[in-house]
Amino acid sequence: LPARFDWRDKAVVAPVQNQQACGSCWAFSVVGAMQSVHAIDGSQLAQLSVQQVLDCSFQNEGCNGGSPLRALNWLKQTKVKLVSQSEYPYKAKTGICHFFSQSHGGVALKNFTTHYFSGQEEAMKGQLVEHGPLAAIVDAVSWQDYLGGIIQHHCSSQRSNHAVLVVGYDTTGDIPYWIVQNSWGTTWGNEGYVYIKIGGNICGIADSVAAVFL
Amino acid sequence: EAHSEEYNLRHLHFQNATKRHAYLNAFSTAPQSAKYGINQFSDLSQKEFRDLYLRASADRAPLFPGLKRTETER
Repeated sequence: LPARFDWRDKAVVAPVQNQQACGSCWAFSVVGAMQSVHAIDGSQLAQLSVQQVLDCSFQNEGCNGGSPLRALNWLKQTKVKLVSQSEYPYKAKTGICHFFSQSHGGVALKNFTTHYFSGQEEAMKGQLVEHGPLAAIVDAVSWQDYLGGIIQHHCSSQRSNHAVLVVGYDTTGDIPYWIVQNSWGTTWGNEGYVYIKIGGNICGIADSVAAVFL
Repeated sequence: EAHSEEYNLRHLHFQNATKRHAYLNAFSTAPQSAKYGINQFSDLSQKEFRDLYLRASADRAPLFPGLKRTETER
């Protein structure tokens, strides 16, 4: 594996989004993974509709919260095609699901894997390089005060409450770290990104990690 | 408005935030280490922040079948 790998260098990661005052991180992480893998597979990088997942993934609760796994199961079972963000824009509140005809263009999820990588973050790096950006859940309580740098302490695992997108890693410095895209806008953290030390399952980054297949 | 109830509440949240920052920043002085401080969430209480932004739930995922399982894991 390379010492440093970042899918942003390959122009397959969409810009940082802002979920605003809506608990929709779970939808942002899943859609972020799908639009990146769609671009890695050779399509033009296009932003897909988070609002469609928010409104239509009925096992989840829209702005009141949800689970990336339940959203992925819904996408896989229904074979719903995610339409572009411009067709079904984000409103930061839960709305009525809009349905589209089967002939309507969009991106469908074929399959996904999800694993617990604690103690195996080296293998998680391999998954990232092999399958593209990964949807992960974390404990982000201390992120309320985060300004930047590499998180190494006081961030528990096994108490996940937030969903993010792992887009890369960098092990060239003294502290190896994951490069993680958040959905709180570009004014938070490192222009919308957070760096988490690799090893020790900091913030629970390795608790439940999903790769998507289109 | 200054000294309105809302103002005093937000001011209290700010004060609590600065105490948290001192605690969080005390752990490591390594240059690359995370820094904590005033940002757009500093006037929210921890409960407000959690209720607004930390709404993801976790489903248990199977252990990645990479490494040989130790006896205990088996």
